[in-house]
Amino acid sequence: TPIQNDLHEFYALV
Amino acid sequence: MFEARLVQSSILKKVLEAIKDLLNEATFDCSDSGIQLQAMDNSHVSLVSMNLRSDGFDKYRCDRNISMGMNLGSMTKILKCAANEDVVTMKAQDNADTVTFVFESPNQEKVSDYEMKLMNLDQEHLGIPETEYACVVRLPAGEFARICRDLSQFGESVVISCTKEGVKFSSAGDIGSANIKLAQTSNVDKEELAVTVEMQEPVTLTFASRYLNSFTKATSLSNVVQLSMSPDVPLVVEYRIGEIGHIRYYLAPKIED
Repeated sequence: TPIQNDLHEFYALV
Repeated sequence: MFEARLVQSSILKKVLEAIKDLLNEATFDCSDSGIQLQAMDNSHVSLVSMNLRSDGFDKYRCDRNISMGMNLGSMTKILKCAANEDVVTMKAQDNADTVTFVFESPNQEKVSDYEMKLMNLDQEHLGIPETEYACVVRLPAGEFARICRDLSQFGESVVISCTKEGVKFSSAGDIGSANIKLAQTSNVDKEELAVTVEMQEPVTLTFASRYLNSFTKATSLSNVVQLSMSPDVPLVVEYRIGEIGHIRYYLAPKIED
């Protein structure tokens, strides 16, 4: 089954 | 002093309906340009980004930038007190710890005000760059809601595949599998009924159906929904909010182990 990614893996905190 | 007046309180009700499935509380950042909200759901899988432009309000005044942390459950209770045809005004003093909602009936015979306590919320803000997406699909919002609902019966995941011919939504699980293909509309009489695909390269991505279903709570805001996808980046699901702004949902894809 595919693993759910977290948004932090795509966008940096500002 | 902050004051924002909207003749159609139903817009605010619909906005709240569109975000309260994903968020328990959120900070409304008010500035001269309008009201912005950015918040992730508790699991940090999806993000809501909303913008209401100041020029879309019937009256708008914001002397100093203010951030109002609101409990969305409480806000829902208050907005239930407004009739759909009421005029709504949100008001707050600078540095206030409360916000006031004023509802006026169209003939001005009934005026109600509700004061709500604000919250100090720790907010994580993500920097989302302007992105050219490999595929941009527009389809009727009601159709998208129907597809998400139908497919969520089959599995926890929905695979969205976009090619220049159209877009395919698939799901599989214990009871079997389902595929829904939408072809690009050849003859477009009404834009809100059309399916259009702008494609630079084909994209296939997998998403949790639970979140897609939550996004469709925004269906009453707009006839059309726009899906933007690129390989290995979050999906963007966008609904316009009349002439006043938009709500965008970002959803991290699932990736094969």
